[in-house]
Amino acid sequence: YAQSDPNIIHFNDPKWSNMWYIHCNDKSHQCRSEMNIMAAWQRGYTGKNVVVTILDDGIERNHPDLAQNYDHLASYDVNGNDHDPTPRYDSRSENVHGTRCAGEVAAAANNSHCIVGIAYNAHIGGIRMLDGDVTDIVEAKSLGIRPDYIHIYSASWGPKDDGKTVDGPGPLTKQAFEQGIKKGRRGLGSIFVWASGNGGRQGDHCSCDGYTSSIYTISISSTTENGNKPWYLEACSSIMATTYSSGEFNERKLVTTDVWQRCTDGHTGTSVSAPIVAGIIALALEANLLLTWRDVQHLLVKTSRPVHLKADDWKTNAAGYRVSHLYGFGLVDAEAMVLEATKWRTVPPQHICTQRPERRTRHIHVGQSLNSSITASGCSEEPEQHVDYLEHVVVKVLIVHPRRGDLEINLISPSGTRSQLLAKRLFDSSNEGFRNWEFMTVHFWGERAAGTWSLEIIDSPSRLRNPEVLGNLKEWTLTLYGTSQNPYQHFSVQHVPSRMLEIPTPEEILEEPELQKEEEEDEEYSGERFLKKKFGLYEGQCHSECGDQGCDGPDVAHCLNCVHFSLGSLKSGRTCVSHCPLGHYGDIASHRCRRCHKSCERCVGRSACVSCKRGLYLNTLNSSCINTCPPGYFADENQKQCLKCHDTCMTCLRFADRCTACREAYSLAGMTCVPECTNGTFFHLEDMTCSPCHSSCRTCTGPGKEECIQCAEGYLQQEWRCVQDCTPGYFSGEAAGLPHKMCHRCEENCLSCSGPGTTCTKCKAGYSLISRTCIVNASCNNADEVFCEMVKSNRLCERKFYRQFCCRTCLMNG
Amino acid sequence: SEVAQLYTNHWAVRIAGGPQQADQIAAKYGYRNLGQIGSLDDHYHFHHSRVVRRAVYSLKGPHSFIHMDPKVDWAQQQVVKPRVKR
Repeated sequence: YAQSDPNIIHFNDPKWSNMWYIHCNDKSHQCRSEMNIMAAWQRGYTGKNVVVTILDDGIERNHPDLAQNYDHLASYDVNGNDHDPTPRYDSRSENVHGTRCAGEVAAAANNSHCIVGIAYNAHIGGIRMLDGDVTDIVEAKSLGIRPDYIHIYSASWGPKDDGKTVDGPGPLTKQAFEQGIKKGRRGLGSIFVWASGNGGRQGDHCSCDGYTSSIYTISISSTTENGNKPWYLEACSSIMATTYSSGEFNERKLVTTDVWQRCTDGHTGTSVSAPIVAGIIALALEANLLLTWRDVQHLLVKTSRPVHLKADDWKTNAAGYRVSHLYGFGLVDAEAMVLEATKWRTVPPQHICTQRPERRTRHIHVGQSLNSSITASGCSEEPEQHVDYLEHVVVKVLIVHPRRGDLEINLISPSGTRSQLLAKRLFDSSNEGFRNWEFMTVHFWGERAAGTWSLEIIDSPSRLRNPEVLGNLKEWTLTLYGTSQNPYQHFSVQHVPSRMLEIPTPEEILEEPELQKEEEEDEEYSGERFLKKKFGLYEGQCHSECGDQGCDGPDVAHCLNCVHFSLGSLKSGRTCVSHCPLGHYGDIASHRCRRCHKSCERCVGRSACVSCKRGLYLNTLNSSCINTCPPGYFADENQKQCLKCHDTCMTCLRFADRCTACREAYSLAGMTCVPECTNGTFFHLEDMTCSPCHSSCRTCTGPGKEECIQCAEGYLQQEWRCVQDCTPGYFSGEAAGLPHKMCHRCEENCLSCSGPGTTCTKCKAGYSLISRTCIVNASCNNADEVFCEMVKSNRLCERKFYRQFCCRTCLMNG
Repeated sequence: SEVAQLYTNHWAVRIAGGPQQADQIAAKYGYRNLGQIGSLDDHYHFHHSRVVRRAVYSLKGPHSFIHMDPKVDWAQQQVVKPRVKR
């Protein structure tokens, strides 16, 4: 349990008090150890400049809680092939899902409407792709939209959660994931967050969903308010972390935005958990925008906690992480995420090592378990593949079997940690087996890779089967993902080299006292050697680098002067060289190699550097080497130079166009500076310029009259557009938080009205205007005096619900 | 029982040589090139308006010859992937 927070932030959003999973100020309930979202806000992180998109059935971009943070550059309609992700409205409200997810991430705060998003200052977009035939192309397109602009993709869908489907990404979608993590966010990797599945009641297992079990997705499950397993939860070994979501009837639900500008606290299932984590990752990215896709996964592993989540399979792996098949590493902790993010150093590169068992085909006997093992080296013989510290582990199997649902598969690591890759699925009667299906586990995170890995396959029939038809493990491979160095200690080797290596850090280079000047002093080349020459002790051939004064021995170190340059000092000994080595330049006048400034790798004069020592960057403005480039410049890792940021950037990171602050008249969108469009204009996607809004809009997201965010002066907002006068059936009134008036809908059955409530002035056909209320033209045949007295004494006709309740008859009768 | 595949009139095609080459091949077999698939280089989205929009069989016809064109590295008729919201 958590303490009630005395410094609670308060927002005026009507559902704020219901958002128990964010704050803890409700005295009627005990406070649960929570996700520490408000603590992250109090540290200043609210998702600013982070771009999240929801892959789903669209988002209602005009929703008052979404319009402020809506980002059309993070949106697309794959189903309709245009830029507007607005959902298709129908009577069954089939397309509410994306809008609900979007609100959880980035609903605006303190706007008197509905809720507060986890990252309430993040950019939010929607990719409409579920409202049509979903194909491999549709999925691949959706995952690859603006990968350099969108930071986080959140998806809460997948193959059927019916307990008998085994399905995953097609070839194009797999490539899209790979492209995303390799090239997205300009090489830092797109972040894909995925809901683990809703098939708990069908005994489904999320290892049979290839999206959530991909190493490229962050798989998120749910827990109820009391830390119980929700009825819909699917367990599996690829789940990384958990958030609260809706639970049993006596537990509190989550609230979010809904279509038609509404809010909802309807049942959410696991779908809401992915956007909650997307929001928390947005806070972490605000704290450190340079986190890679793997850094984010490491952060989640390190900071998620089991707290009060109930599961009978919590175990501690050999690296010390507590992990479960229901909740992964546990409940996410937003404050811990942002704190770790601020001081995070990128983990070493990912290595991939694939190993195979010696023996292949093996029968799986009914009622028995089959064990197959691999003695893994972690590919220590191949430096580029060497995995010592584990991240993800993937087992690919080719299994033929008469009833797939009877199989259970476990993997045991060299450290003895057991992870269940697949549980029995009662509903899965398929005889297809598993054809090169990949099972993924995160349960060995941080463990060492080398040693014996055991795969255990158990076949226990759940119904009668022909005992003579055996299953067959035809092939399996073990793919280990991880690093060759300890991911959290590698800096002591890479960036803070040991004294033995004698490579100072950039700071040490710049701060160390002046180096010895021994060879800088222009000593006369005299002394012992000269005397030896004088008395003629050596008469043999001199080295070709020796000058006209000859030598006192055959080597280059015996020269009395040099043809080109002399290097070294009297104390350390001098030698003649044709070219000066790194860190020196040739002084032609004195035929001496002189030392460059301590920060230079190469120079043409003492302080005229042309390249810099490791960790420093050449400032071409004054030929100096510095460890931090001046404003407007960035440190280019390839050229080791400070290069100019893009014209529109004021400051940038690593690349000219990866802006962190913009010049005047530009504003930061993600890491791009886009023109700051004045009121009445919007940023045009194709032209990359500010284009005029429709004349009725003050601010807008596009040129159409239905794309206004706020209305121009003299206009009122009516439904999706701005109008000069409210049309019949609407009346004008104030709108909280808006600078202009709104047209509100008249009471039901009114054709026109003068204000809210019972102020009808005209009625629809079939209704009569009685006491400024429209009452159906029908009379009650049983409305006698006693009945009408009851209606009157209970003032039923004043209540909307009872207005058609014989009111006309009773009122007509006086 | 397994759910039957539903074949659409959309194809994913991998062709080297740029969008013009893809346009030419699309026109040759009666397809319309709807452009590159996301950020996947050399992968194009083709649509054939004369093929049934949804069918339980992969219907053959002149359009099928695209699979044999030497300039086409790979082509795949798209099937509907049942997806559920969670």
